[in-house]
Amino acid sequence: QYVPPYTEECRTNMYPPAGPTYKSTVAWYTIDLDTPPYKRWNQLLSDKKAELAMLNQVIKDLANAFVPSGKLVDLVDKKLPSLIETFPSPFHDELKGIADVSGVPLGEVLLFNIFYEVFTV
Amino acid sequence: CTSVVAEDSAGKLFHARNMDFGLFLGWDVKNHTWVVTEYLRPLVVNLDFQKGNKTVFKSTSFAGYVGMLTGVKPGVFSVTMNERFSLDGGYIGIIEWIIGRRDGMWMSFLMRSVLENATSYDDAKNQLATTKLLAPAYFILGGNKSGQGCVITRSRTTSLDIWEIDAKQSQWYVLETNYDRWKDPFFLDDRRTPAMKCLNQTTQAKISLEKIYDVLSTKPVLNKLTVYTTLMEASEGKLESYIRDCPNPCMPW
Repeated sequence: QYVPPYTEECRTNMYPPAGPTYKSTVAWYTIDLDTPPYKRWNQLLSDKKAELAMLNQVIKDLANAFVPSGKLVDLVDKKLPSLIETFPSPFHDELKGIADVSGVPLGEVLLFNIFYEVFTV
Repeated sequence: CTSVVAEDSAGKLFHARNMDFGLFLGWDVKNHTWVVTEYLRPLVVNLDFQKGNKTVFKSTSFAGYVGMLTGVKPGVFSVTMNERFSLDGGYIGIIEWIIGRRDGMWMSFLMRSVLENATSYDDAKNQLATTKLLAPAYFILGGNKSGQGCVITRSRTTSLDIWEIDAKQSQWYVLETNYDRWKDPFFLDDRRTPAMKCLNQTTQAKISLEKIYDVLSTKPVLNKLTVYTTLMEASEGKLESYIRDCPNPCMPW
């Protein structure tokens, strides 16, 4: 159907995934729960820090488009980190570790992790 | 999002989901894509959480995100979460948290805690249905034996509905998008009807993870917000994920 909502006949034989609706497989990582929370995401974030930084920049650009003064990003960077200690264990240590390894400010890492609660309206 | 738990004629359970995210977070006019959705795709990872070198649970997640939205505890249960929009939404929970009322739990942290600690399908169901949350949600839970599949509709404080598979009554699957099952979906966002049509066409006798992948690949169940598709089978501890794309023409949601 070439007008919205672009419905189509039920697809068949799509598996194994291939073709234009398939982009790639997903890489596996092991998270060792026996290592300290601060360190357990290190390997993953070392590999993905460029991608996380890019997403973070896009979100900041969107925020600055809504509030051009930059005050919204300031609020996230300066006020949100004070909330980290209220998070249950082991999450606060894990989030600190992720911020340190990735170089993304702690407030922005925290915002990414509470996106769901922010966007349920 | 679209999540499905289905039971085949032999009582085997399959669980799958499309993760859709990024609505209204920047539309790229040139490429006809959602900006945040595009930047989320490279962050998708499969995680094997281990203790004592043994798998505790597996999950599909985003790098930098410590909560869980999709996961399987091998041999025990599988679980996904779909967003539930409400005026009594998560922003109220966040305000309560900031002012010091912290008896609720962050949704994705609860999912991770359940995957880590729940010992059975019923234990997981009980925790997901009764724990106070900061935001409303749909939890879709699959087990390892006949009849173990349900959608839990949650407000922040209570379980509003638990809809279970009942294959003897021809209810051989449960399907959740982002609307309460007792209400019609928003007319511009009806993924429920096409998904049900495709599942009904497939029939219980022929259902499998491969067939559910077909359903999740049919527009508009697959749409511009779809980041990944995950296929799970709790009894075998199977979890496989694929990054998706929805070439034009394709619905933005």
